Amino acid sequence: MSEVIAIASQKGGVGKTTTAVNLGTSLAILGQRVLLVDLDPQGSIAANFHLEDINVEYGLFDVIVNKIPLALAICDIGLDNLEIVPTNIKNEEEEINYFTHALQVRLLKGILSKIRKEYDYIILDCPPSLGTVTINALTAADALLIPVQPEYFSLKALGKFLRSIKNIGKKHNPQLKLKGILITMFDRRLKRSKAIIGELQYSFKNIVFETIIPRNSKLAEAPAVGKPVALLDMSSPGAVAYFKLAEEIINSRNRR
Amino acid sequence: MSEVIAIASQKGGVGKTTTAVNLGTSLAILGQRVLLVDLDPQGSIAANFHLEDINVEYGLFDVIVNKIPLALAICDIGLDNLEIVPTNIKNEEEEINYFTHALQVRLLKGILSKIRKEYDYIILDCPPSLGTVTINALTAADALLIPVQPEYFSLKALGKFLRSIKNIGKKHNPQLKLKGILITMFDRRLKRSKAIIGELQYSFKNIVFETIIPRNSKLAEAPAVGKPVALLDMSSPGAVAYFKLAEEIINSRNRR
Ligand SMILES: Nc1ncnc2c1ncn2[C@@H]1O[C@H](COP(=O)(O)OP(=O)(O)OP(=O)(O)O)[C@@H](O)[C@H]1O
Ligand SMILES: Nc1ncnc2c1ncn2[C@@H]1O[C@H](COP(=O)(O)OP(=O)(O)OP(=O)(O)O)[C@@H](O)[C@H]1O
Ligand SMILES: [Mg+2]
Ligand SMILES: [Mg+2]
Repeated sequence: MSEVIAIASQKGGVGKTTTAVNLGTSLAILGQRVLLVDLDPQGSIAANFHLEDINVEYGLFDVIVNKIPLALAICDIGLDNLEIVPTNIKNEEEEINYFTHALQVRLLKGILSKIRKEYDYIILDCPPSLGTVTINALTAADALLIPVQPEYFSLKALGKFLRSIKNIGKKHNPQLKLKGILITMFDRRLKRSKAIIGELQYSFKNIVFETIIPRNSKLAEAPAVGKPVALLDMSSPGAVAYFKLAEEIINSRNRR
Repeated sequence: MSEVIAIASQKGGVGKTTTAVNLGTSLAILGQRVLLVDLDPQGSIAANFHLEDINVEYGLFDVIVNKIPLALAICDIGLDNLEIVPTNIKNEEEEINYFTHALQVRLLKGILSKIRKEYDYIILDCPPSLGTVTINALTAADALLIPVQPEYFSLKALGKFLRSIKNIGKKHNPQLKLKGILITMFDRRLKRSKAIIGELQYSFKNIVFETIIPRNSKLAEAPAVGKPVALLDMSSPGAVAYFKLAEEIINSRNRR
């Protein structure tokens, strides 16, 4: 039986896509069958694997708006145990159309239910907003992972986001669990980062992942060569951290 | 006569809010009368100035959804020549309501027309999306400033974003000009950043601002103490860069 994990945050640029790609790859390398679904109109998952518009025929947009079967939108990217569904939104008119269809909040849950048993993990990369698309993801998900940068705006946004998640959960998906808060882009040299991490671990004690993702150049360089970081440099601090996170997530599931 | 500048990018975390606050403050210190309008449901502008929910009665949400006059939503934050309009969105239901009202794309243009002559610059901080709220901003604006981080995802998103802007301009606001592309968070030590900046300056020759904003701790620390960077440390590389940008913008206006 698969677990659907939504990676969401209203704050932009906190490492949602980087986490979706590298956590997904690490779980796949550890033998889990993984499907990465890109819900963000930016289409960063496709960009990460250099899937240009020419080789993408269908994406989540076509499944949601044009009722294409999900199976046709699943792309093989040549990695064992890892498949992706790109967004495939080409312009702003399609984007508005996509958000409007997503007003039916249980749409994605229904779409994913048909293929759930083929995967161990289905990971949803969300856009930086709390609109209809993210609510669709939270309704379809079993668990939620929230990346947080150790910066003021990101910390500030967290409290409000958690309150909203509680409301959305009560209304649309009472079983939704918080998998955890993941600290990303941690730079050990910055005093402010250590202070914010201290605050996070104090205020959100039991829900912050043990694994902290360091700021690491290899993580930002990997998408430029179309790879997850584990395939660029397996021993880099970024790759090691995402492996540890994958193990932490597999172990927490076994404990349940 | 005032100039309305929208600060927009679909990519999250590229420095839209940091630019709105610090460019706005620099223009105000240089004697320009500035209004900062926060269109982003995250409400980062209010967070930047520590305007907690208790001291905000009305915001752009109330103007757009509840038809409150804009004048009631303008907050004085104790800085000469600088006033702000916070977003004031408290939960996800209000957020969906806000985005739905924004389907009328000329709404903001009408709202701002009543107060334009009281300011030299009106700066719009946009959410990280290309949805109805950003289209409202692009319809109301005279000019657009696009912050870009020297990173792969941000560079990749730029081409598509510029194409969409052209389409939106043709349809809703043919006079919309591109003020420029602003390179933000530049870390001189990173080889990949220099390469991306070279690519930006080559592909977008005449539209990249001369001023480049460096990655600078003071810029990230200032919001934590409720201030723009110029009031935390006027001589910091971050404050100096935003002053230069303000001068570049004032001069380009005079040249026109
Ligand atoms: N740990 C890290 N170390 C260094 N760079 C990182 C790290 N994590 C992410 N990045 C870089 O920071 C930027 C933001 O990350 P990413 O795009 O994954 O965030 P996001 O939350 O998905 O953004 P958006 O809100 O636009 O969807 C990217 O350029 C990415 O390459
Ligand atoms: N030049 C800089 N140097 C160091 N830190 C910066 C710089 N510019 C912005 N930051 C920090 O980077 C993070 C992202 O910046 P900011 O929130 O302004 O981006 P944004 O585009 O408004 O994000 P969003 O897409 O969520 O609205 C913030 O924590 C901010 O403090
Ligand atoms: Mg992303
Ligand atoms: Mg912002």
